Amino acid sequence: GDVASQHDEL
Amino acid sequence: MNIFRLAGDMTHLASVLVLLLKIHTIKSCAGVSLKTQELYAIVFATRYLDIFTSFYSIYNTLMKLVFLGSSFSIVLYMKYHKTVHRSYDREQDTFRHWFLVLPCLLLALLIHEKFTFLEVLWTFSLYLEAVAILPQLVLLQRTRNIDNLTGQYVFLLGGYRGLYILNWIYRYFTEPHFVHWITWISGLVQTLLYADFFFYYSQSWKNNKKLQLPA
Repeated sequence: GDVASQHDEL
Repeated sequence: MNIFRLAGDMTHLASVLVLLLKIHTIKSCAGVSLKTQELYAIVFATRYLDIFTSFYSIYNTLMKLVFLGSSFSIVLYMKYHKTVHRSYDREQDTFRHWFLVLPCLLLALLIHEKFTFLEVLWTFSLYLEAVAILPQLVLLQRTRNIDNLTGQYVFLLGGYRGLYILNWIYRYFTEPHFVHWITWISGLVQTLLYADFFFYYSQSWKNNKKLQLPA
């Protein structure tokens, strides 16, 4: 995945 | 955002609210492990450093602030609020939680997706979160009388982890390239730690009895 969607979770 | 992820986040939020309700309203933290709460404060402080570097959504930022604020205020309440502190089961809450921190840090230095400061800390927070519930589970086992709120708190926390697994399965099949082994394995380990608790919780619920864990 791209960096932007990497850590979209909590 | 899928329904499992949203339900997971809401369950997580509910667990924190239940705990704050107990501490703030009843002014008691009986049966709550300060060790686990300290570990969670470290987990969120190291994971959410990206508030300053990347923006995903208002929802994402707000939730991060809520989890940071609540975890630190719970720790402060338990340590420094006179009435709350008096109800703390200090003698029972003896898990050597600092010994969990170093292995998690070493593991994060060894196994990570990218070797950058933020990424290693993020990975460390995943490992630490996986085991952070251990002092709480040990304390529950030692506490003779588990009150409903404490039981519900742990139940909701476990539920949040379970829902996140469903969320990952859903994302794996709906989003191309959604593969995060480190997150998945540590999330799975964390959820498995609750299995025993869930068993006794459901038993007590089914038999309409007070929750009691075997020693």
